[in-house]
This record gives sequence, C-alpha cells and structure tokens, in this order.
Amino acid sequence: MDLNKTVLCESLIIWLQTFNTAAPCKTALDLTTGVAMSQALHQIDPTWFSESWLSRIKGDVGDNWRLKMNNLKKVLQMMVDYYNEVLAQQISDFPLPDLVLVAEHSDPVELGRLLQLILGCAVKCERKQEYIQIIMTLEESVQHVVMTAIQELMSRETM
Amino acid sequence: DPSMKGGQTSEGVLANFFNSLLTKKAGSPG
Repeated sequence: MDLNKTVLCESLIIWLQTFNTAAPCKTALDLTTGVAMSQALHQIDPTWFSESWLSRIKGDVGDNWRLKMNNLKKVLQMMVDYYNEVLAQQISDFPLPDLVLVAEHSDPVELGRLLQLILGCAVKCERKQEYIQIIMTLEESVQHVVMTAIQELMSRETM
Repeated sequence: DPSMKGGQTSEGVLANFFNSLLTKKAGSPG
C-alpha cells in the first residue's frame, strides 16, 4: 500500500466531512456509494451539480458495487465536464480514478484521486473563499496534505 | 528546527499558500 496515497485519502475524507453531508462520510467505505460526494458537489456549485442531477444518484445502493459504480461514474463525468466547461481547465494530464477499484474494493489510492478532483472544484469555484477559509481551520497536518493535493492538481492542468 | 522551511514556519507556508489561492482570480493558471 502506498502510504502517501492512504494519507491523501484519509486527509481528504476529513476535509469532505466539513460539508456536513446528509449521507455518511466517516470512512472510505461510506464514500464508495458516491452519495456524500454528490451532496458535497451540490453545495460547491448547485447550478452545475443541480437538484435534478443529484436526484439521479441512487441513495440505497447497499453493497452492490455495480450500483455504486453507476453513481461514481455520474460523479466523475459531471466533475470532468465542470473542469472543462465551467472552470475552462483541461485535466487530461491528471490520472482519472479507476472507479471499479473504488466501488468494489474501497481502494484508498483511487478514492483519493476522486476526492482530489472534488477538492479542485471547491478551491476554484465561485465561492472558493468560503471553502479555502474552511480548509485553513483544519489541523495543520491535514492542511499540508490538502496543499500538496492542490499543487499537484494545478501542476497538471492546462487552460 | 525541522518545521522551518527557508526561514518560514510550517504554519507560515500554509498561510501563504492558502492566502495566495484566495487572491488568485478564478480560472487563472496555477
């Protein structure tokens, strides 16, 4: 297991908890349904990640990894479109997460990649000040990981 | 002091980074 990537995932889960999503957001397994992520994205940009889009994310997926996968696909596709169309940034150099590994195995490396993309949306959206200020209240060790994750994203994006 | 980086505390590095992010215009490159 790549320790650094586990740390990335763990720290970004702590960050995602600041959204106080209705869906559980305590463990990597909680996040594999895609529901908490979609709720956080809806807060980040309710126009793009709309109520209508949110309603297409299934809430009761249980342990069915294929249903989880369907949710995660919708989350990833909408985020990629957000980067391209709203933020006008190509993220083609950024390795997209393997959603099967996330849905089926709660893989922390791939989940970390997915959370990193959500982080990028939060610190670049119109209300980024709000989200950056929240990040600045997190524990210093978490802030360091968040900073590194943002720097890595920025180094890979093109206009 | 291992927390010092180029004369700046770890806390200072974080504050500088996030403050620069706050002042960066939307859509500007990293």
